[in-house]
Amino acid sequence: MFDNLQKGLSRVFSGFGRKKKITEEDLKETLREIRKVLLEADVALSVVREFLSKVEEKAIGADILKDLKPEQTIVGIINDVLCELMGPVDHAIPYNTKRGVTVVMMCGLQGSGKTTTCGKLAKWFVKKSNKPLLVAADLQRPGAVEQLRVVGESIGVSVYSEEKGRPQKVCQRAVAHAIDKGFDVVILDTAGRLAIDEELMRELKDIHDLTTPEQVYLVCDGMLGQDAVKSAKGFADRFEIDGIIMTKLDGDARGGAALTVKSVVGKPIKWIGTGEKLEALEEFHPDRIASRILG
Amino acid sequence: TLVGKTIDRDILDSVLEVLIEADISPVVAEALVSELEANYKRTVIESEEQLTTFLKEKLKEQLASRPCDLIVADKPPTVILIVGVNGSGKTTSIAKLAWLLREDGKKVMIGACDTFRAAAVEQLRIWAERTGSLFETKGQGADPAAVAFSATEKAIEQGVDVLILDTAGRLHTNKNLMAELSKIKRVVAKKIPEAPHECLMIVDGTTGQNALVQAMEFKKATDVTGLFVTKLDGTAKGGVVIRIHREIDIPVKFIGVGEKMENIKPFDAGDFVEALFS
Ligand SMILES: Nc1nc2c(ncn2[C@@H]2O[C@H](COP(=O)(O)OP(=O)(O)OP(=O)(O)O)[C@@H](O)[C@H]2O)c(=O)[nH]1
Ligand SMILES: Nc1nc2c(ncn2[C@@H]2O[C@H](COP(=O)(O)OP(=O)(O)OP(=O)(O)O)[C@@H](O)[C@H]2O)c(=O)[nH]1
Ligand SMILES: [Mg+2]
Ligand SMILES: [Mg+2]
Repeated sequence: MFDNLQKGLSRVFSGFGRKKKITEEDLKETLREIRKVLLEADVALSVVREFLSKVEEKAIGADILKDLKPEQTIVGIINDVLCELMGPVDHAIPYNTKRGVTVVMMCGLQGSGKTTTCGKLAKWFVKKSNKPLLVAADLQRPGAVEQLRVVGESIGVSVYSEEKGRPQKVCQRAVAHAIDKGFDVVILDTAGRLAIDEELMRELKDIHDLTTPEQVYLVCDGMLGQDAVKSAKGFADRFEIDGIIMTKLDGDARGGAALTVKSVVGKPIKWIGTGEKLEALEEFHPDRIASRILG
Repeated sequence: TLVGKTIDRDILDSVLEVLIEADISPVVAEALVSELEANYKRTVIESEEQLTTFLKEKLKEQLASRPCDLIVADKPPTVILIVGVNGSGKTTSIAKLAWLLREDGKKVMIGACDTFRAAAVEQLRIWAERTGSLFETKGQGADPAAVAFSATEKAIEQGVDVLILDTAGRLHTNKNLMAELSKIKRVVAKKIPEAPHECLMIVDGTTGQNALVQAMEFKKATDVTGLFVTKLDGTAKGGVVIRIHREIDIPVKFIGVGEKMENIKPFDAGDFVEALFS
């Protein structure tokens, strides 16, 4: 693992020449190389800085300048800091036994994979013997309700939708419908929106306040770049996010956005999307994404 | 204030930060900053804008050298193939192109070659209706190449000016899906040898460095002739296109600035570069 980082680091280390121990300047050079790898992997600049200062702190703490095998120690530290920042592993979904339904609200930028992921989560719940209800809360994208309806049909999960109405009211009525009809999980598929869209963010907050979801998941595209900081912060600043789902990680994007979003939101990455089919949802493992980001 | 100072590490770092945060590739950003440093070595900075003006000029140089207009076929229909990764904004961007062409009095047909994703045909059908475009489909599950072929045939028969083909989102790492795209291109060329005359790759403006390899791979599969960068109404800057333009020689032709069909703008290098620094 860590191909790209290993390559970059061995270039730096070979530059140290025959000496066994490294100097402060060598450490600085090493940090610059790590920075290069992380930026090319799409980790946000501010998060890279935070990462490097943690690595430097640990390296100094591990007495790296006296170390006879500094390269091994540094790679070990990088891996540890990355896993520490990407973890903990937490795939649990707290069920609400008081009101009889557990509400999960999905939100995120346009095209991030929310509707598909709603289907994936519904399928996951069915496997765990739950009775989920999908709710078509995107009333603005052409064909969005139909898309969720087709998704639900393909996995035998009911979809709640209304001919017309505001998303807030549709969601509120959907929860009441779920309790009434004996569904135990409600998954709200909301419309994609920009974090800077005041009106739509207020709509999302309304949905949140009216349905009091047990879980709010931010669905993020695995190929996001530096903007991941702003968009994640935009959502996290409005209401409590409980988990992150990174999609489209079946591609070759390095996925640095995972580190960015995790660091900004401060909540666990619960799952990753690894394909278009509704089975393509995997539990998140920090060590796997760590080695991917490091190339 | 920078005035009266000479360039130092802190100033260069803060400039580098702006470039990197705009998703300009780190290697391109470093090169620009080195150029800046070389140019202003030992000179005293006269105004705050001096450094950004220098950078803006350099960036505009990298973007402005290619024509950004849509390619027009010698005789109609002009066929435009739309490709790109999942969720980038292909279907919505087609609506925008159709709207633009319709405003210009053109007869437009849209072909539904995304026969895979749930309700893809329905989504496109609604946009065809809203833009007053003809719509060619064989329904969900049909062979995309068959739809492309018959749409091309019908476009010729019905005297259409522009035929725009929607395709399913796909990751460039999926060999089979990329081969399917090449097949769609070949099949269209069977009907009109020079078609598709234009192949626009839709790039999500929030995408990071992966956009470069996307452009490389899609270009191999369908000879991409232009980029359409979407979602620039958000906070993302789309700086990845600079390297795509430079290393893969594909110009940006349009940008998407919203979810409505009117939210399309022809690419303007000057505006784009100004926005990188705003
Ligand atoms: N390859 C791949 N494609 C995915 C994944 N998740 C979603 N997609 C695809 O990404 C595209 C967008 O997915 P949607 O579910 O429509 O995204 P959305 O967030 O609901 O979009 P909006 O509602 O418009 O904001 C579709 O083509 C999906 O099939 C994934 O994990 N891998
Ligand atoms: N804010 C904003 N949203 C956009 C823009 N272009 C597209 N979108 C939104 O992005 C989402 C995905 O758009 P689609 O047109 O379905 O994307 P697609 O590439 O066809 O998706 P697949 O066919 O599933 O791969 C929708 O919610 C669109 O409204 C844009 O310029 N700005
Ligand atoms: Mg959706
Ligand atoms: Mg589409």
